[in-house]
This record gives sequence, C-alpha cells and structure tokens, in this order.
Amino acid sequence: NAGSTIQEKTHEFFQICDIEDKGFITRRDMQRLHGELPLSADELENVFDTLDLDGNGYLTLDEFSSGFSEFIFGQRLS
Amino acid sequence: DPNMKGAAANEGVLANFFNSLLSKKTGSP
Repeated sequence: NAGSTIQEKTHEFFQICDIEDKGFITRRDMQRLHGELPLSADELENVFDTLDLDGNGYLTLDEFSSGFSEFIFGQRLS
Repeated sequence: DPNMKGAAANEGVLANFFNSLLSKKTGSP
C-alpha cells in the first residue's frame, strides 16, 4: 500500500544521507551530499535547517519523514 | 510576511532535495 511505500522510500533516502548508518543525520552528513546531489552547499544547509524541527543539530528518521510527507502532500495539492 | 516567504523558499528547496533523491534512486541501477 501507499503508506508503506512512502515509509520504504523515506528509509531509503534517510540511508543515503546517513552514510555511516548512525541512525541520525548531522549537518556534516548533509554537506557531504554536495556533489552527489545537484544542490549547492547553501541549499543543503537550508534543507537541514528546514527538516531539523527542534534545531538540535540531529535529523532523526521521524523529522526526516515528516519533511518527506510534507513534500509529498505539497506535491499532491499543487 | 517574511516568515511566510521563508517557508515558501524552504518548500522549494525541500522539493528540490527530495526530487534529487528520487532521481538519484531511479537514475542508478
């Protein structure tokens, strides 16, 4: 079903960012994506700040997936 | 409202980010 597919994708994407499989993403992990993704370092920083809702410097899977579902629903509405 | 403006800009950046991840996944075997 759609719910579990989204969950799977979220997990896949999380793992792309969480290179060392720590269970969370740091600002540094995000910066490492520069070069892998067609986004500037500034944009990646912006993505991190947007997803890091509590601003503690760590992106958990929960925070990551809430950002992802926002993206999905935003896409659907527009 | 500058906050609204910021939110809209971030939305674009998020969309960009997730779209890139999506194409990265589908682009590589």
